[in-house]
Amino acid sequence: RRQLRIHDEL
Amino acid sequence: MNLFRLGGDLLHVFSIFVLTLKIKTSKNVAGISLRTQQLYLLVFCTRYLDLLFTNPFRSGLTMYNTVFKILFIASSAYIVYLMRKKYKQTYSVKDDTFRVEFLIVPACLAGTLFHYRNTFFEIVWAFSIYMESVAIIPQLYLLQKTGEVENLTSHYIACLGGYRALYLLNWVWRFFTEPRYRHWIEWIAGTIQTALYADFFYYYFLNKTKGQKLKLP
Repeated sequence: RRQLRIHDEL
Repeated sequence: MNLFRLGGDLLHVFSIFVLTLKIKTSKNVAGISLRTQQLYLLVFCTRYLDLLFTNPFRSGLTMYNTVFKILFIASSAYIVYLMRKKYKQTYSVKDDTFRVEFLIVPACLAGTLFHYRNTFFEIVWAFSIYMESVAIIPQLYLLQKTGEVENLTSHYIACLGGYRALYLLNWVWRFFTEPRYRHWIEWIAGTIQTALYADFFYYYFLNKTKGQKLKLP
């Protein structure tokens, strides 16, 4: 898993 | 980005536009739940805390998200302002009585217990997802208490339900097109949220086909 989860939805 | 997601976002913006239009044309906020609107404001403010740290110019999607995030916070704040100040006298204060503690406290608990990562922002983000999934309940409660609403108000709720349905389709799409797409928090909360509209939709379409105002039994 990525280090920082970026929420790409609204 | 896919068409379901884009359509969902646009429908979400459209629903807020419909609500603002209803308030502006009728000059009253009767039948609209201030409690639901304030919960949405809380949802947007907690979910979009990342606005403070994200460079909107990083990518096209970041810019798209930033614009929508600001739009959602600003428009829901504006609606809360209209309801609390400008058209205060027309607010259904006696009927809009759903106890929001019963929603906020469980959402806080769920966010604290079930999140992706053990960081402040992730916990607040998870809270906002759980909170949004039930934020419509005071509005539905007000609706069934008063029994009848103006057309634009019912269109507003219908658009919100449609936006949720499109987001579900977006997740199905992403599940099959993106190999590592595993977003169980959004799936669970989103499914609950969409299911809440099922009963509303039943009566909405029943009344629409008859060309009447939305009237509940």
